[in-house]
Amino acid sequence: PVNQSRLAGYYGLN
Amino acid sequence: MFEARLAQSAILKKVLEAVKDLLTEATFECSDSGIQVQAMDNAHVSLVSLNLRSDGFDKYRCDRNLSMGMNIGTMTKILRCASSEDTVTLRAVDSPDNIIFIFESQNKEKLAEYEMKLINMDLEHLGIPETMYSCVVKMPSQEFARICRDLSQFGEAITIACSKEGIKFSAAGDYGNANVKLAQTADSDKEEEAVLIDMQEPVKLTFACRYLNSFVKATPLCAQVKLSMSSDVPLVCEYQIGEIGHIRYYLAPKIDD
Repeated sequence: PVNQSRLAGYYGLN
Repeated sequence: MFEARLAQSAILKKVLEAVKDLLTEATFECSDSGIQVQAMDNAHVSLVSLNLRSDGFDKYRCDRNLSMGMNIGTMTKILRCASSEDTVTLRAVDSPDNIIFIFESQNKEKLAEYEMKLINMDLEHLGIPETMYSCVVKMPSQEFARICRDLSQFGEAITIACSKEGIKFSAAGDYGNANVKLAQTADSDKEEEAVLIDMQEPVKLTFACRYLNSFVKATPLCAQVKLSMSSDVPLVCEYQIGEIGHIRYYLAPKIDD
């Protein structure tokens, strides 16, 4: 099974 | 005063069609250099980054930086009221509550104005660093759309594996599995039909079909799409928009449980 990652895990909020 | 005019509304119509599946609302940031949009989908899995340079417009004036929150559904409806050949002008005052879309027919005999209320939005800007990607693939956008559509029938996710030999898309599900391999074109006469792979290291990443199928709505904007990939970072899927700018989609990969 695969889970979906989110963008915030890669890029910080400006 | 903000005013931006395009000789043909077709580009803006295509841009809206390319974002409307992913975004319900977005902030259009207008400055002297052009119009920029950066917005995530509701699930914060994908991000749309749109850039339209001021020098790509037939007329562009922006006296003061503006952030205009727009409802994408409403904007799409308004753009659908324009003929592709109509001139489109976006106009707003310095602290606007509304934006006006003006469509003028080629023979100047029909002039239509649509006013849309702006919405207040919190800006959630992601800082995306300049990244060197392990694999950068350029391929015909229609081929990419076709592959995403075809493989979506087999599973909820598509695995993209890129090596020196080529790029392989695969999907697996309860009913079977499918894979499509594209080799780098040796030397294509037509730039638009070329498959070009710039690889530093092989990569293999898995993405949700749902989002890829939304990205390919940008296909009418450009004959080629650029896919940038590195292990364990989001995919960047980029379409040039004529001479005026680009639309980039970022998509977080699926991760093993």
